[in-house]
Amino acid sequence: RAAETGEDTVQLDRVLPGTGDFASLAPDLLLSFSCAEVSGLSTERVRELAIAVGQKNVTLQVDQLRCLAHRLSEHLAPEDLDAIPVDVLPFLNPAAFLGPQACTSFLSRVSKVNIHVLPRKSPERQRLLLAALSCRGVRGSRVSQADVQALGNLACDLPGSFVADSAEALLPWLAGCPEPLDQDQEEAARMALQGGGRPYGPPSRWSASSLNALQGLLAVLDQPIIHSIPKSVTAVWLQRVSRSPSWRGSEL
Amino acid sequence: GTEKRACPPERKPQVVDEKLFFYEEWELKACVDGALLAAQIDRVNRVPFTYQQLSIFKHKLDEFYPQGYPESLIQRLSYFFRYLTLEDIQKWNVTSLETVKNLLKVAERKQMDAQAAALVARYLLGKGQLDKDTLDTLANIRPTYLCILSPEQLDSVPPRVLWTVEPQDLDSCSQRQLDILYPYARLAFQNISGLEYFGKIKAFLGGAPKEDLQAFSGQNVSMDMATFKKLPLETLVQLTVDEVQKLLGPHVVGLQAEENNSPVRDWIFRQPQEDLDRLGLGLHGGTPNGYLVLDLNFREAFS
Repeated sequence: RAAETGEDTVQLDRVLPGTGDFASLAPDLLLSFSCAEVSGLSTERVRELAIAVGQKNVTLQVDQLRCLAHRLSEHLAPEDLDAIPVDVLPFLNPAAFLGPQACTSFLSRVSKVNIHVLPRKSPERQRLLLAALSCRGVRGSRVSQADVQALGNLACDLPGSFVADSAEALLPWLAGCPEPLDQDQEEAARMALQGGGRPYGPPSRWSASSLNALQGLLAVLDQPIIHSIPKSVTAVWLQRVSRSPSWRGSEL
Repeated sequence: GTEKRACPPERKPQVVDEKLFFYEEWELKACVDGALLAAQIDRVNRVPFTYQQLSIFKHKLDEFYPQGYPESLIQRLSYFFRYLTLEDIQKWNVTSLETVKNLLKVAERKQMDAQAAALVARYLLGKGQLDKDTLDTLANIRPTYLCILSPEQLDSVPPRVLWTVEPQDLDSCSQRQLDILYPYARLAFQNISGLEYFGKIKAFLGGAPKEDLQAFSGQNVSMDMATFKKLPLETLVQLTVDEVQKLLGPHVVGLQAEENNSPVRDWIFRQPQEDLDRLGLGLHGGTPNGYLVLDLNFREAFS
């Protein structure tokens, strides 16, 4: 351990407290800070560190993001959101951004970042989704296209009841979600696709572009749906995608 | 409907390709065999099969390898790894770090922390060593794998991993592992104090010595009952009623609900009843005033 991390830690211990300007530190050094070091800094210094990390485009580990966010949530104004690294946003406490303006400002940023660094059922992710729905004034399980757009990546977590009640607005978004749907979402999506409603219409009228558009939803199809799609359409389409690994690329 | 149907000879596939996408469920079950899938797993990964179809394929592979997949297949699993369960992985022998790294990449950000941890565990069981890159990858997943590491391997875990540990991550750790992790965590959190420190060290208290718990009892930490129940039994029973009361703060009332369960029951047996009475919780089973407790372990010596 000493051989692997000791050197950096010793260097940081010496450097962090005495550095007037974190921006002057090399990216490698910024990359190796520990939560203990962040805990030892004042709130203002944590903010400066976060800004420096953002400016240097340093990719932090989850635990580093979590402890930076923890400290930043103490005193963060909506106007600071642009200055801190976007990766920190999913870890911030949305309760720090109450009120229509503050929550909209927070949501507009957090909806665009990769929230998948947080486990799906993690309290942090659920907290973000609930705060986002409340910020949009969503009651019940109906969301509009505008809501889905505003929720952004958070919309991937909307449960099956939302999929069933808002299929037209939600399915195209779920199709592009990077994580597989959970069982609840999967069943609701399958029912909606089988039902033939908008936006995809009945499977018997699907074309290659419908199949392209389905993306991640393809995996939820069952045999009755598959056999409803014109076979010639599916066969040609399958031949094409199986030869090109690009569909895996989009999944990743 | 439950009758097993035979595969029509003309439907028996020689290769895995997109034609299988159109097979009925029963045809996939009757016609596709595990050997073909194992040999052509790369082709399985190329066709966008549905979850239902993939589930049949997995079942076929499981049937073909009831003792677990061989390493030659594990190395080529790639995306198919996502459909495997903890139980599947626990049957594996993995000796190649390259394989571990490739599969961890597939698992990354796919809510597969438990599978990733199990994979690493299987690799370590074979005495495999983890390099820094792999440990860094592991630092991004829930550290549920800590309890399967040996004392030497625990020592190789970067200290920052300890910052992400949640109490339930250590549920399957042995006392020996907890005893190792506790001082390691103390060191990792040495620069924080007060409630922040307690919040972090809480997950590791299953390895805490009596002196540290006594120190917490004077710090208004309000330990919750779940944490209290995970304290090492031998240490817990040595704490006095006064110390436990201070340690639990408002959670002390939780002792009532746990009165008949270990470890609270064991603790009650070791306390003077008059001290327990002072708590006003109606706890029974302490040592009555004027009585001694004989350690029955010495019964044979007496006789």
